[in-house]
Amino acid sequence: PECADQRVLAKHLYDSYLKSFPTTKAKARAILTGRTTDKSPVVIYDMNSLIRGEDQIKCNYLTPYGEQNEEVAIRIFHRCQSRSVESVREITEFAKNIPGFVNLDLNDQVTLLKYGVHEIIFTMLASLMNKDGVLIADGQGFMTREFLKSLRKPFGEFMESKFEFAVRFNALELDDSDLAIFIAVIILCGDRPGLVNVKPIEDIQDTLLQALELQLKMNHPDSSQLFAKLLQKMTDLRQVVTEHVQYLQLIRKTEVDMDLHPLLQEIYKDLY
Amino acid sequence: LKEKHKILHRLLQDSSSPVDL
Repeated sequence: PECADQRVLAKHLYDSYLKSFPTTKAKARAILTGRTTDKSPVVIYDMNSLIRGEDQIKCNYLTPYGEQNEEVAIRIFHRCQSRSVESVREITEFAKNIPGFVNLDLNDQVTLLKYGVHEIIFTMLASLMNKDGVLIADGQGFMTREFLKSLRKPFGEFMESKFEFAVRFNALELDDSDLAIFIAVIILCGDRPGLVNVKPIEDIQDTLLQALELQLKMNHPDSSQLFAKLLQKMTDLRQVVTEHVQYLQLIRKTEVDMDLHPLLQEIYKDLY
Repeated sequence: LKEKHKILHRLLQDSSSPVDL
């Protein structure tokens, strides 16, 4: 009966995940490997292909501030921000569907999201990446890693640590149903700074961890120690977030006119 | 804490309600 409960929980989280996140890993991998009847993504690999791509890709967040005349590196950085804000909205909706989450102290709900959202953003970004680049605009475009690396300092290094993490993480070959539970586990971490009431958070996470372990055993019977390997990735994710925050601090120092979205300002303030 | 995170707080309070399991 306990296993049955864990399977119901896994199914519930997977359904919530599909409702909350429009671009699934399954869709992204189909596009990246050419196993889809949809149009191939527009490949952006230099300034000319970027300009062509901007005409071809229809997406609200391509020009979020309506500033086509902004410098390319800053424009791309702004688009990353807009996508991050949208991701925070999606993750919040997903979190509210984790059984027990909305019954937690409201301050703790805020803390869990504040510390969890970027770890989840970089987990899900890995689904859109391969070693050569990243899908953008819901799979309409593919921006190469080399092009991102060629952007002027300090923007050129901004995505490298995310690619390095993605290559290692994608080697685990998780699918969307695994990721749904893993993301819930990340949100319900009882060791986030400033939590008021840790016990109920740890209780929910224990239940989620049991569901995740069973899910991985059933979905990946030949992959030994996958559960342990995946838990290890949570440490790596914290490192990626720490580096990301350091990059942002550098960018805010060197780019005096750089504005940060108010939602991201809230999240980054006193983060690490 | 929620006072310092007005937008996050609003996202948590607004929009769609949670699904019962």
